[in-house]
Amino acid sequence: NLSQRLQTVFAGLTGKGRLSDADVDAAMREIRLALLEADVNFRVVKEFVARVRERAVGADVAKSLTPGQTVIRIVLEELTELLGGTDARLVFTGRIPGVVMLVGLQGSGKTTASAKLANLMRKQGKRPLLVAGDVYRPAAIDQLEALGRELDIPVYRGESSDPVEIARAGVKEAVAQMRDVVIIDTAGRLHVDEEMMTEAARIKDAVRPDQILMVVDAMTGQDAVTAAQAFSERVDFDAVIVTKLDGDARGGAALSVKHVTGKPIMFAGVGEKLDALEQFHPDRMAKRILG
Amino acid sequence: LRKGPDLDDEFWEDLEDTLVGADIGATAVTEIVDRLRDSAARQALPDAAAVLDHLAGELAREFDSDAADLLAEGPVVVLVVGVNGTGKTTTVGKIATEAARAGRSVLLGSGDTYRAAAVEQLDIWAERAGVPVVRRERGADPAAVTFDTVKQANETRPDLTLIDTAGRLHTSADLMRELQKVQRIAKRESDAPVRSLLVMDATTGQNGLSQAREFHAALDLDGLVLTKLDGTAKGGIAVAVVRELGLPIVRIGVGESADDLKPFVPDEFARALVG
Ligand SMILES: Nc1nc2c(ncn2[C@@H]2O[C@H](COP(=O)(O)OP(=O)(O)OP(=O)(O)O)[C@@H](O)[C@H]2O)c(=O)[nH]1
Ligand SMILES: Nc1nc2c(ncn2[C@@H]2O[C@H](COP(=O)(O)OP(=O)(O)OP(=O)(O)O)[C@@H](O)[C@H]2O)c(=O)[nH]1
Ligand SMILES: [Mg+2]
Ligand SMILES: [Mg+2]
Repeated sequence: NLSQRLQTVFAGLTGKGRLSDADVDAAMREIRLALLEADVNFRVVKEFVARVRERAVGADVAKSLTPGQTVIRIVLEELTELLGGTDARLVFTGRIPGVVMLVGLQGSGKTTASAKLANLMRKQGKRPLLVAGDVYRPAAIDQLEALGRELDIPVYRGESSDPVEIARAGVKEAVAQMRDVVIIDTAGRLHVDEEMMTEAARIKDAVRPDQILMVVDAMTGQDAVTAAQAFSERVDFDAVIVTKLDGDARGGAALSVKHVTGKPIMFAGVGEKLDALEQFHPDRMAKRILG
Repeated sequence: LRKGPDLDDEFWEDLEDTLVGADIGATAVTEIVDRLRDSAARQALPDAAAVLDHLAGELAREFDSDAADLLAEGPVVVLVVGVNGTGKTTTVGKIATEAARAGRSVLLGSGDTYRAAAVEQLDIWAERAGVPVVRRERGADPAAVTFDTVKQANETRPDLTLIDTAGRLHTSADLMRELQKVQRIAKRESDAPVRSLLVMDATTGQNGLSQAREFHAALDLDGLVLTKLDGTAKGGIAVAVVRELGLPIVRIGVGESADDLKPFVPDEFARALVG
């Protein structure tokens, strides 16, 4: 792992004084490799390594730490800071009902996350209504309805085949049923699918969500940046949910998405069950990315 | 990537970036580019275009283009496996459609007895393809559905039997054991040979190698399908997987409709990787 590799890099050092340029070069190579192996986007890696290098060159090797430990600490601090504060929470304007909309690439975990969020909100004392906005995927609406039944949370499915209309009607239904937060599940879509990205923007314009969450699979590779940037431009999401963190994917995509879009990561999906949603912890994610 | 004449340091760095950006993996990319610089020098490759051609050729050769199509070897039973959300159910639907159009008889097995509306989802695909599907209630033992499906296949002898399975993380020992049991039952009961196909998402990063290794160790896979190549991800992780495990890429997924299943063409795939 990175700690061990850095120990090897610095094996020749006497452990006092400052780190030289040459010492740091070798260390930066190891850090670059570790981050790329963790699926951090290569452009983000370049910027990140440049930042770490600045801090590492001339870094005082503390008496109590080896040079390798000094560099690791710098890397962890920078990663944790980049991954964002621990206070990213769902923010509602006070308008009733509050509206949350989920977007993302196919198969990332949106429908499951919609149900998990509804579950969380009910535990927080809210009365959520799930809205089945995916009219394309076979049995997508059945899927959300089944999850709603499991949670005993109502699901609005609408009569329209237009997701914009379903979203609007879903919000009206929430008012009628006195539900105070609406969670809109949308179809998976490619950021290069012009029609579908326009649809997402139209749903947003129609119901003005308080929060739009992009759902990103933790095992996504270099493409995470391209997709996130496009979603940020077309839909301007507010925060991210990273899913499938119960696996062994290092999750570098999370760092890339955060760094490139500036949007906070709010939640971590950690399993298929409907209670498997956690607050995102940047320090834990930083350690995970470093392996 | 500039395709101009100069093979300067910037060209080689840009090329490394392109390949890393395609998810080929940093260590593999360093090896590939080092070897390529060497070839470029020894063969006096004249310019960037020549180097990229040479590279595309090298990458294409990593894939076995003579592998027999395991979907056409009928009668055959194929277990479709992979981690959550990669496109297994959709791929089963597409393969069923392709086979039915080619005049082959098809039977589907609804082996995902876990996820909400998984059975309903496959039902719709079965209906679209015009093929029968064997199913049980949600929550049933997937081994039982497998058993039923294979029994029916033994009776009706379809050319192709496809068994959809629930998505699962390769890190879950219980779920991998469940899948091994499904395979064991299928092989024990089936008159036709039983093959296993791993469905991987082209947007997957380096974790894809870990996925493929674990599924291969558990099931001794026969092939791969790479989905969502209609996006911007190049699917370079398939290079690492094929290098290590030597499996054929049986089909690629390029969209969400029944027609969006294509043969895997190494030259085209390699071209797209080098941009
Ligand atoms: N292990 C694990 N599986 C997850 C997690 N979140 C979702 N899944 C699984 O991932 C698969 C896809 O989840 P969905 O909720 O259907 O994904 P989606 O984004 O709605 O898919 P589309 O609507 O087709 O784009 C399912 O098998 C889920 O059970 C998670 O945090 N961990
Ligand atoms: N763009 C695109 N989307 C695809 C492709 N293949 C599948 N999908 C989509 O990916 C999502 C997930 O597909 P599924 O077939 O449900 O995936 P799965 O592996 O069966 O998922 P689980 O059973 O939950 O593990 C759906 O929205 C599909 O329409 C493809 O080749 N291109
Ligand atoms: Mg969905
Ligand atoms: Mg499925």
